[in-house]
Amino acid sequence: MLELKLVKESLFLNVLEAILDLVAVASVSCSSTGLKLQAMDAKGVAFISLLIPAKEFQFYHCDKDLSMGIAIGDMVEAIRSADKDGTITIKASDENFRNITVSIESPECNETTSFSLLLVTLKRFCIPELQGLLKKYDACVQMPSVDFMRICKYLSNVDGDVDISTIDKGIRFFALGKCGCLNVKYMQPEKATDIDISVQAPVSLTLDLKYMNSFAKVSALSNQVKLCLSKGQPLVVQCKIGQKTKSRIIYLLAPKIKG
Amino acid sequence: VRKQSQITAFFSTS
Repeated sequence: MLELKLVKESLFLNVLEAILDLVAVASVSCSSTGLKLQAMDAKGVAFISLLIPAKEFQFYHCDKDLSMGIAIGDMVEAIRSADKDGTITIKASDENFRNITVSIESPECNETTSFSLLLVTLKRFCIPELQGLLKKYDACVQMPSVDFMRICKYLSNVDGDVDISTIDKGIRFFALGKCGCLNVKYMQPEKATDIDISVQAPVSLTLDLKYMNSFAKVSALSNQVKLCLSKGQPLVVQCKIGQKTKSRIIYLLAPKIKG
Repeated sequence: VRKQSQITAFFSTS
C-alpha cells in the first residue's frame, strides 16, 4: 500500500505544474525511500526524471515497491481547484491496483473531496546510470538558474534551433531564425563561485529551442542548474529542487543530427 | 539539413 500526503503549496506540485507543458502522463515508481517519476514527451525528444525522497512529503508510507502509469495532467488539473492551504493525500492499494485515490482536505478539515484516477499502461525505460554517464561527458556548466532562464528568454525571441558550443573558457549559445540571429557567450568569471564551466573536449550540439524554454521553467524552482554536453549525446539539464532538499530533476534532450 | 533524433535511441525499454 502507498499513502503520501502533501500540502497544496508544496514543491512537488509546483514541479508537476512546470513539466506539464512537456508531458501529460508519467511512470511513477514508489519504494520505502521515496518517489521516482519518469516521463517522455509525446514526440519522443525529451525525457524527464524526477526523484523525491520520502522525507520531503508531509507523510509517506510505502510498504511494497509500486510502479504505475499516472495521467499527471488530469491529477494536477483536479488539484488546482483545491484551496491553497489544503492537504492532498494520494493512495494506492494492492487489492485494487487499477486506480489511485486522490483526496483533498480543506484547511479547516470540514470538507474532503476524493477522486479516483484510473492508472494507464506505460513503457518503462532503462536509462543508463546517470552519474556514470556524465563522467564521460565532454563539458559541464554549473550556473545560477536565473542566468539560464535569462539566456532561454533571449533565445525564445528567435524561432528555431539553438547551437550550444564550447569556446575558450566558456560556452556559446547561437540561434538562427527567420528574423535574424542571436549569440550569447557565457564565460567562466575569475572570482564567482556559483559558475563552474569545465570542458574536457570541444563539443557542439544543435537542439530544438522550444524544449529549452520548458526546462527554464523548472529551473525557477532551484538556485543552480547544471548543463552537460557530449558529442552525439542528449543534452543533460539537472537541478536540485528547493534549497535544502535532496529532490532533483533531470532532463535529457535528444540533439538534432545531420540528416 | 539536421533532423531531430529520438531520445529512445539513447536507452533501451523494458
